[in-house]
Amino acid sequence: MEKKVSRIYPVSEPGTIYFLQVTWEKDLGTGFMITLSDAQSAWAGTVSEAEISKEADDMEMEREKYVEELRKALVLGAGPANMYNFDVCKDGENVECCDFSYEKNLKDVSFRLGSLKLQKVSSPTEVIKELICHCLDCIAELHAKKEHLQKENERLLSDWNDVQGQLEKCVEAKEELEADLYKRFILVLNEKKAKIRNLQKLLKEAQEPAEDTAHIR
Amino acid sequence: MEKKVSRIYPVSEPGTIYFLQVTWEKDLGTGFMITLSDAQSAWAGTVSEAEISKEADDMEMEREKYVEELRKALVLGAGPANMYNFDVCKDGENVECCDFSYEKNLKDVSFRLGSLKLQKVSSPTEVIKELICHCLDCIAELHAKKEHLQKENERLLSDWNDVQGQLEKCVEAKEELEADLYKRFILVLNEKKAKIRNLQKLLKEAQEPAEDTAHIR
Amino acid sequence: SPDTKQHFACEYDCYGDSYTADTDLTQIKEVFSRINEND
Repeated sequence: MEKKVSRIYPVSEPGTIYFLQVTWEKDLGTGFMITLSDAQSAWAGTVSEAEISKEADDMEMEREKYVEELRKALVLGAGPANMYNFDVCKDGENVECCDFSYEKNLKDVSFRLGSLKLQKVSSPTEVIKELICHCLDCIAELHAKKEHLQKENERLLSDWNDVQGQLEKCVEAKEELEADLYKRFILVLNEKKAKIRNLQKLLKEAQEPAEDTAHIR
Repeated sequence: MEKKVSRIYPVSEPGTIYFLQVTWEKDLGTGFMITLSDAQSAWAGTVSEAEISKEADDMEMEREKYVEELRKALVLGAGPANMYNFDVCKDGENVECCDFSYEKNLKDVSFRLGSLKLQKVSSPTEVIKELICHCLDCIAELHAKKEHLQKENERLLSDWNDVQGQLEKCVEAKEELEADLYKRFILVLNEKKAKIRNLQKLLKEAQEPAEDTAHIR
Repeated sequence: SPDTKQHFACEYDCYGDSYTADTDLTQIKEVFSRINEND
């Protein structure tokens, strides 16, 4: 069971807050229940799957697209504050009912998304209690998620710092390795060069007496 | 202005939910306001800074420690579910008042933390509306924080992956550098060794004729 | 012995690397490992 509580300001009573509770099973498109409360009274009604299909047909809108619009209007509260209009019209004579309607604003044009008749609830106190309890449960759940994410955040930051430290050490180690290997290579190479110089000197000395001998002969 | 809403089950009416709203300015120890509602009626009262001091004195408890206990009981909801008891006692004759009390449970002993008389509020609907609005604001704020933390976590994870990738590349580069340098060193050294071998051969050849000459002489 | 010492001095440098025999990866690593910080 999914539930969403939000506040609305009916077009005909802009100064009055109503609390809108939408309840549905998994998919909004299979039907949903609307509960409206002004914190004193409460009204409830349902929109069935068939009614959703009919509404979409009447609007010549693809059903999926229509359900998405309903989700944005009633559940997500998506878009700017005045993207969706709601209205609550109480029948002056019949206090047991009220008409709840919702429409979408597009620039200068509004188009009706849907409407339904809500029946007054005999025990509004229970509805209001349930509404507040749902809000408190949401707060507790979000708080727990926030704490979890914060811990996760700290762990990730710590991990990042670790890897960053390892990277710096690796870069340093690479530079040290290069310098170290060159140092060692220079020492060994210079030994060879010293040997070559020595051999060249000996060869020169060895070749000179032979020339002298040839000269004497 | 700080505010916290929670639900309590009075000891004398364990099956009944009451919503407890605590309001205070920055520091709970400077005084706070209690609003209680059963989703139909509402009662309100205040506890002043002086009353807090008196209560702490009566309990022979350090003021700071007492305020911390109040915070745990009324604001934080800290500890196991039954760590704090609350009670709402309506005076049978006087429906305009009720006594609200709160105590702490320690194993088999309960000690009274505080109590106050609450006056019935003339417009409970407004109180309930405000309470629900506060809850909805909390939900929106926590939701935004959660989204922000989720984005932050995704960024940190992405950063960690980047640095991890750089580390792996660095390790690989270090190994490649080592192998490459050794290859080059080996080539150069072997060039020198070939030179040395050649010089030794020439030296040997240069020295042999000299020996022959000496022999002939 | 002095003779052996003399022989090795002719054949190897002070780090134990042969003057004449071509080196390879294993040998050069071995030679490098003998070089200490003081060198």
